[in-house]
Amino acid sequence: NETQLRLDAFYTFN
Amino acid sequence: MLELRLIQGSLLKKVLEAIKDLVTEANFDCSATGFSLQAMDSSHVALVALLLRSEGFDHYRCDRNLSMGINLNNMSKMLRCAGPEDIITIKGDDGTDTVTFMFESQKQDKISDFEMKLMDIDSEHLGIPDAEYQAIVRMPSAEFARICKDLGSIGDTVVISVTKEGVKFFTRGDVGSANIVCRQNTSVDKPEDSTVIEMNEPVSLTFALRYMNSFTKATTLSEVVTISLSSELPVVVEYKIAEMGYIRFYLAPKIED
Repeated sequence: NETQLRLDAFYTFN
Repeated sequence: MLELRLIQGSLLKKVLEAIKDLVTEANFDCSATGFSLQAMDSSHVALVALLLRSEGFDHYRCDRNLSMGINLNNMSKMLRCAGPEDIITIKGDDGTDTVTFMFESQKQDKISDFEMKLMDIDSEHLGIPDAEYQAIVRMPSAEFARICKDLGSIGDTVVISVTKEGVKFFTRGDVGSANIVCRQNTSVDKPEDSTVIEMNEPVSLTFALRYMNSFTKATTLSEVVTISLSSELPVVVEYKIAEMGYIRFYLAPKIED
């Protein structure tokens, strides 16, 4: 089984 | 005051068709640099970044930075009313809640104005620093689109692996599995038909095909697609827009539980 990561796990909000 | 005149208006039509299914609402930002957009899909898994540089426009006037909140479906409806050869001008003003799209036929014998309501959108800009990628694959965009479409009929996810042998696309579903390998191929006369692999380290990542297939709607914008991969980062799928800029899609990977 796989989990979909979100972009905010990699980048921060400005 | 904002006035952006684009001779090749079809580019703007294609850009909208490429992003409107991924993102429903977004702020278009206008500055001296150009006309840009950054927006995430509603689940924050994918992001689109668009830049159309000011130099690429026939006429570009942007007195001060302006952000226009736009429903992309509505903008797409309006741009579909422009002919394929039409010149498109985007006009806006500070303090108004509308934007006007003007379409001029090549012969200047038909001029249409479409005024669209703007909306307030809370923008959530992500800071995306420049990164070194473990592998960068350049390949014909139509080939990449074909692979994503074919694999999407078999499975939900694609494993993209780059080794010195080439780039491998793998999926598995209820009916079976599929494995497509593209080897480096630079011996063709047309560079846009080449597959070029720059690899610092082998890398293998898993992505949702639903998003990849959505990105390939940008195929009409560029003959070449660039796929940048690193094990610690979202993939970047980039379509260059000739002499104007780019459309980049970022997609977070899936990981094994």
